[in-house]
Amino acid sequence: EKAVVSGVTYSRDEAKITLRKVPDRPGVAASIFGPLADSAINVDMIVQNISPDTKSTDMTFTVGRSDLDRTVQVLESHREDLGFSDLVAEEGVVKVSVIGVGMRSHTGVAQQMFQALASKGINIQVITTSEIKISVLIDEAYLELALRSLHTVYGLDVT
Amino acid sequence: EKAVVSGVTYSRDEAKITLRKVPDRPGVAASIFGPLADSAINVDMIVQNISPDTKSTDMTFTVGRSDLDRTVQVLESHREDLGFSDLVAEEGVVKVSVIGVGMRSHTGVAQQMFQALASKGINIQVITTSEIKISVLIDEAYLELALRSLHTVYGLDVT
Ligand SMILES: C[C@@H](O)[C@H](N)C(=O)O
Ligand SMILES: C[C@@H](O)[C@H](N)C(=O)O
Repeated sequence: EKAVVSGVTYSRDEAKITLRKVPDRPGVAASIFGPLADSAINVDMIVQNISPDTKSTDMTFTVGRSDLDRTVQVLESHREDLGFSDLVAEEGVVKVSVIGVGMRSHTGVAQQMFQALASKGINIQVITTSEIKISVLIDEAYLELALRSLHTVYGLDVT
Repeated sequence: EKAVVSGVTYSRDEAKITLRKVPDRPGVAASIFGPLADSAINVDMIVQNISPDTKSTDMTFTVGRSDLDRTVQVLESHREDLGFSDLVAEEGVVKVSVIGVGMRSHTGVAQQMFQALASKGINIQVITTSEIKISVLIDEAYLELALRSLHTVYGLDVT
């Protein structure tokens, strides 16, 4: 599995927005991203987990830091029809990704990534995956430590 | 933005596992995927959102349907040290993805995808993204309807 990881990347330009308890019914996700698309706000990560009670769930996404205030304004102005209970906006996070083109399975690569972060006491706030990539959001204060630890674990140390 | 989407793909071989309320502290994610890697269980999607209370959060991931029972056994046998409150295992879901190589932003493409699903009354259970892809989990009964709707919305209709 070690040979599978081809690189580690990161993005500092991430601000995290979480809409708590959006109704879990068809159309809600579209109603959140419609106004953002209309305002030409670029969204990067989108993460939603299954609803814990079949009624509502949390929706998290990231925007560029310079778009954070505008994003909050757009969402607050649509608060009535979106129906979220709270909006949590936070800078100070970075996205760190592990790229593995041959990853048939994420298990081993993910475990190594999570272990490398855990060994430095770095808490994982958000996780998303695609077939060739595992991305996490962590506190920006830990970026350099995370990158060094991941490079070591995957044998990618640069001279 | 329309020109950006190059395809729609899907995977039927997905079984969803959710560990409710895992402790939100460094090392927990590694302790979940360690035993799965040791059991050579292939994991596909991994989705975790931020903790609603800074104490615990839900962790969802998918495995091949033939691995579902074994996965549940492995996790139940580690229930003590993993500390989750519940384990929810479910077949009957499919992954549908929209691929866009030039996607600088997910906003417009995501909104169209979510709207195409909403227009057919299809509820989105889970969402994850990478730079070139947006994936959702939906009820398998809606697969054909979802694919047709997405092909139409992105002008990918096949003859
Ligand atoms: C929460 C949101 O994703 C909702 N389930 C929808 O389909 O739009
Ligand atoms: C929940 C889990 O991701 C935890 N925050 C960790 O870092 O392992």
